[in-house]
Amino acid sequence: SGDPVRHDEL
Amino acid sequence: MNVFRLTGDLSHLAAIIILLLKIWKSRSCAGISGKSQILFALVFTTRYLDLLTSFISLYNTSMKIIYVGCAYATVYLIYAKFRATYDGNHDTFRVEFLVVPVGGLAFLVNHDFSPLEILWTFSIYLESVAILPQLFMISKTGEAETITTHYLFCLGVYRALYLFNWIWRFYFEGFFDMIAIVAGVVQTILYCDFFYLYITKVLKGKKLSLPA
Repeated sequence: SGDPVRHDEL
Repeated sequence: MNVFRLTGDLSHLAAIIILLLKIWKSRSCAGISGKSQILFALVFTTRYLDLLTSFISLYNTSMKIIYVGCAYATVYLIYAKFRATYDGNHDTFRVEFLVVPVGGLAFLVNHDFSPLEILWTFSIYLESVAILPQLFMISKTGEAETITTHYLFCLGVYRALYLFNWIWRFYFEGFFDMIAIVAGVVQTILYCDFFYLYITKVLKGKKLSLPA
């Protein structure tokens, strides 16, 4: 799980 | 970060704070579904496990911690501190009918079959339906306090603004996440009926009450 864009969203 | 994303986050934050303050100031959680609040605590817990694995920004980390902290504080107020005011007789939605299918779907439809990814997917699916016990409770009692409707409005607007955020991201960043988008559309649709009542009744100064 390394998608930075997705981890950026709340 | 675009304007839809930021206002969406702030609307979400406003919803969470409105609910906490409502319960705290009135010393009562009457009319609030504890089940929905437990589901939201579960949503944030399973989604923000990435707090332990990746750092994005100070904004990102603080908001995640605030959301999780407030979710557990709300559950604590409902089930411990102000338990005597909790309206359990009307909070009868069977949450296993949400959690079990959503868990199964997260195993079947995800981006990557890894524990963190499945938990993230579970949280996205669960969030989309987590408000159902609350809406069910309102339909059962036939009314909602005005402050509760403000909470629901902010909570619904948040995901609707995220939809615009995803449209923005698709056009300007070429990014889209089908799981989040489909779940976000479902989530927003669930609020449409409520939005209609909010605009036609609450904003005109009337209490939200449903016809018997």
